[in-house]
Amino acid sequence: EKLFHSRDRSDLEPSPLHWAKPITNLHSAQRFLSRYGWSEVSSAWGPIPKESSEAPTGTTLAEAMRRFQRANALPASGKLDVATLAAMNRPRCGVPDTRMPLQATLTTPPAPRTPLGPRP
Amino acid sequence: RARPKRFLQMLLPRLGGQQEDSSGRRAIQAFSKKTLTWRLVSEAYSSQLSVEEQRYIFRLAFRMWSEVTPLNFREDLTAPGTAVDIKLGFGRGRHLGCPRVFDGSGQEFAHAWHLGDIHFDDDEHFTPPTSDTGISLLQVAVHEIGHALGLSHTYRMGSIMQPNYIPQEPAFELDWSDRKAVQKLYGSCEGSFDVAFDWIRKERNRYGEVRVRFSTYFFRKSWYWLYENRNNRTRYGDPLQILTGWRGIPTQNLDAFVHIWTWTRDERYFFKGNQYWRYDSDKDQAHTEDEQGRSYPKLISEGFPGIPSPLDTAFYDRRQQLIYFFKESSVFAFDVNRNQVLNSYPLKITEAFPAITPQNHPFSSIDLAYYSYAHNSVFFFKGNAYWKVVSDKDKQQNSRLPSNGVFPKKSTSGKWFDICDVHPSTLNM
Repeated sequence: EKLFHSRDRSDLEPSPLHWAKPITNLHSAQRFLSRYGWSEVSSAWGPIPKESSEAPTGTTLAEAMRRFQRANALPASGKLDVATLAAMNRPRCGVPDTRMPLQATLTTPPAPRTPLGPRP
Repeated sequence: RARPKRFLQMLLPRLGGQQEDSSGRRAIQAFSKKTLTWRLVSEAYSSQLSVEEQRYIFRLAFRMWSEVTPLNFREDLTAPGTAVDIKLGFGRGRHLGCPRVFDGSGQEFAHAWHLGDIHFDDDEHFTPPTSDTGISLLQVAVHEIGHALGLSHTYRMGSIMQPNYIPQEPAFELDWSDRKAVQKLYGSCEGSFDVAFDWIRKERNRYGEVRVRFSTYFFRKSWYWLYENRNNRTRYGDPLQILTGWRGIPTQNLDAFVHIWTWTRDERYFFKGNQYWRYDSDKDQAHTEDEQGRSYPKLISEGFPGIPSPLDTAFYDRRQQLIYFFKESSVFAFDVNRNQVLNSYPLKITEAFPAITPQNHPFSSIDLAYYSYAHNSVFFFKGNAYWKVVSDKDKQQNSRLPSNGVFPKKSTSGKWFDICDVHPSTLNM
């Protein structure tokens, strides 16, 4: 069983085998940005891209990073720093995010260019 | 066979799906019917909560959206799976034939398909609303249902559609912006009402001084809402059943409410058909009999001689101490002190309450006449529209306005926001 001690199982800890792989490096960050629609590279709302060539690189990556950082009220350095990693590792919904405009805005973003996905 | 077929359908351009407008932008599609069905798939229960808890939480999550949209949601346990609009399920890793694989505990906790199904990662620690640990299943469900309805992520503070899970207070609700976002897709809640009134309560403060407060109520069919004027919305969790909140009066389809309030009288009456009931605000129930021992309900013809029944609506004018009773195209002014109809009545409604703009008038069969203390005005409602009656203040600002004139009509949903029906199966939640 999964180990717990409280009656309501509120202290239930999942097996390490079931932990999500944290985002710790540039490669996984690239995949994150692609997966959730932050890069210009197509991020189909479908199977997880397996090929690293599908992830953004170079200036595309930096721009995608900046967009993500602005949306999360982080310094838009375009570089993968500790705060950005922390933001990427926060619990989140699996639906891709909307595309943010180049300037940060507090208004509800427009409809995403990346489709949320047709009904399976 | 169904899973690969659905997977392939997902990869193909969806017929009637998102369409591009002339600028190449994709338009968000929405469900086209008002009542949507949902089901927690039996082969995809969570291992962490009882099935009843899971179903209750989803029922509540759907109801929260129903309270702010014209949509109703009904749990459907019997129809074929393909006929259910939104199916929900829990899974780990590869799950339920879904092309998006869950990643284990942490990071992704759920996803939803536009106009489609919702999946929860059962490696996450989902907890009921009462828990202060783990991830609130209710909050996640409300978020994912938002996606299923067509909403996207937003980083706006306070929105339920933020992509990251942010622990909320146990009493999280859909705020103004979330409501308007979904109403852009599905419209605002419309519909006529049977009765509306401001219920007066007298309270004493700590100095012993009597203070008067009022609560605004709207009634429709067998349920009612408390409307919070300062918040521009109904009370969270409404509507409620008349049966549970107002004891002793008819439980549906009321005709009118009148509060006779003078220095010497404080009497509240509900009307339906040819009868009326007096309500005891101290005991919070209808009177069973009057001071002379005569039982309620009583006949309108006896308590209010000269007034026909059934009525369309009524309101009490405190300044003139008259009750205006409305039936079809006529209005009757009833003097509560002399207990009789004024000699010059009945009149045509259009005569007693003339239109300021020609032909812009409810004319007859008014659904509701309501005096609002919040707006210090009388309003006539019919269908989805209301007409404001000229008040003393209006007259002071513009002396040319006819007394008791009726301003041009406006949309009710543009002044009293989000008074929405829910599916009857969720009324007792």
